Amino acid sequence: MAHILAISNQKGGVGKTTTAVNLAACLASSGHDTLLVDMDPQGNATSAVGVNSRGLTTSLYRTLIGLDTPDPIALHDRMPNLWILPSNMDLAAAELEFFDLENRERRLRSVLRSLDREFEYIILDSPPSLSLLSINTLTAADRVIVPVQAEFLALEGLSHVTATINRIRQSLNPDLQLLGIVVTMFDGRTRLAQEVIQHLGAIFGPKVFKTRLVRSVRLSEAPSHGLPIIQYEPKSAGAIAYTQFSQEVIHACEEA
Amino acid sequence: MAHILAISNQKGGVGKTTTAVNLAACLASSGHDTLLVDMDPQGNATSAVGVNSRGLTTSLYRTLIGLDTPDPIALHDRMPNLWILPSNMDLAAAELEFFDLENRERRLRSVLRSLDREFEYIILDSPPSLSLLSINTLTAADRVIVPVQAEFLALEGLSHVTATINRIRQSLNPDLQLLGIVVTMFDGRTRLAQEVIQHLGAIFGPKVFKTRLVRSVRLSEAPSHGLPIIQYEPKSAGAIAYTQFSQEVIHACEEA
Ligand SMILES: Nc1ncnc2c1ncn2[C@@H]1O[C@H](COP(=O)(O)OP(=O)(O)OP(=O)(O)O)[C@@H](O)[C@H]1O
Ligand SMILES: Nc1ncnc2c1ncn2[C@@H]1O[C@H](COP(=O)(O)OP(=O)(O)OP(=O)(O)O)[C@@H](O)[C@H]1O
Ligand SMILES: [Mg+2]
Ligand SMILES: [Mg+2]
Repeated sequence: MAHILAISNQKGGVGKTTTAVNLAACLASSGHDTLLVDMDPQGNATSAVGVNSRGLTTSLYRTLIGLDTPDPIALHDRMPNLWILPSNMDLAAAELEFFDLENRERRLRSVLRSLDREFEYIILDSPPSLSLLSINTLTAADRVIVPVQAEFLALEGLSHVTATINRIRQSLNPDLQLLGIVVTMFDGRTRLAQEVIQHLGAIFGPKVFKTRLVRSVRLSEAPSHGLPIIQYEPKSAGAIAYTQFSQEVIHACEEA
Repeated sequence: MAHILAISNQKGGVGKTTTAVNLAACLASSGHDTLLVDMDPQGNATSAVGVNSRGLTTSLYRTLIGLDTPDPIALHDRMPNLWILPSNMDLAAAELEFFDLENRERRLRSVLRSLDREFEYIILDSPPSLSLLSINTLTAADRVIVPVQAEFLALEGLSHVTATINRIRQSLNPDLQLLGIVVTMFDGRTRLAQEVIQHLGAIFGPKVFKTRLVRSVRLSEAPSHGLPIIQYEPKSAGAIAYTQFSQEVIHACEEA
């Protein structure tokens, strides 16, 4: 049975894709068969691992509406043990077309059930905003990791995020648990960042991961080369932080 | 007749709210009656001008579904000539409830028609993702300003943004024009930023605003005080950049 982890936060630009891609790559490189699922029509996770979303013969959109069976793409040439279910802009149509479908919130959950035995970890990248796609992602997952920037506007949105997780647990996915909150793009020099960290600790206590994912230009360059940070710059601060973070996630999944 | 400007980009966290709030504040402080409309259920623009979204007696949600007439809140105590139509998390429900309503894409357009004569500028902050709310925003506007971070993932999404604007122009709003693209959170020291700037110039030419909105911690601190940057730190690099940008916008609106 795979651990299915959603990387989710309605707030935009907080590092969901960067965390999904680099966590998946680190889990894969330490020997765990891992599937990355790109539930964002922007297809950022797809291009961040070097897959061209325009050339896809099948996409998540066709799989979710039942036209194709899921067919993960292996990335073994550069990233052993890593597969991806890629997406493209067609997925944006799912938002409006899902509306009248049977079981519209559980489409992804039933797609992943058929893949459950093949992988140890399935990492779901979700879009910003509360939408049918992000609801599908939370309904399919066992656990949620919430990336948060150490910024005021991102902190303000956290109460929405936890309220959404609770609503999904009550109505669609009773097993859904918050695995933890991880601070992204951390720059320890600013007073604002220190205040936000203290605030997070006060509200979420042990649910805040110890690893802070530091701000580093290398991390924002890596997607333009289609590589996760551990392949692009293995000795960089970003690679060390994501490797450490993936160890914490493995440990938290075993304990939960 | 007001100039109705949508601040829009499906990519999350690129500075839409920061640009909508600070542009509106600069237009207001140079004497133009300005209305800021918060079309994002996160309510970031609402809290960034110091309005408590939990205490609202009416909200944009009720106005859009026809329960209330629009009733802008004046912010004159701190920001003369500035009003806001605030929002709260109820607005997320509009996403699913609008679906069966008459004219679901034009709800905001008909709301603003009744306010058109009272303001010189109406600035619309939109949510990330392609959704009924962001489609409403583009259908209500005459012109669109697209904030872009000088980052690879943000650049990649630009083709989706221009495709969406073209689709809206063909089907829902024939007058919609791209006013321009503005670079946000600019940090000239990184090679990536320079490459992205060159790339933008090559594709969009004169449509790229000359002002670059520099990255500055003061800008991300200002929302926690409920103030735009020109009130929070009038002499900061962020305040100077947004003042300059608002002059460019006024000029571009007069020419278009
Ligand atoms: N630790 C980091 N250091 C530097 N840059 C980062 C870091 N994490 C993410 N970024 C950059 O910040 C931007 C936003 O990150 P990302 O796209 O992963 O966020 P997101 O939450 O997935 O956005 P969206 O809401 O659009 O899906 C990207 O350009 C990314 O490259
Ligand atoms: N020029 C800047 N310098 C420093 N920080 C900035 C700047 N512009 C925006 N920010 C900060 O970056 C974060 C993202 O900006 P903002 O929330 O305005 O983006 P957005 O596009 O509205 O996000 P969303 O997609 O969630 O609506 C915020 O924490 C904001 O305070
Ligand atoms: Mg993303
Ligand atoms: Mg915003």
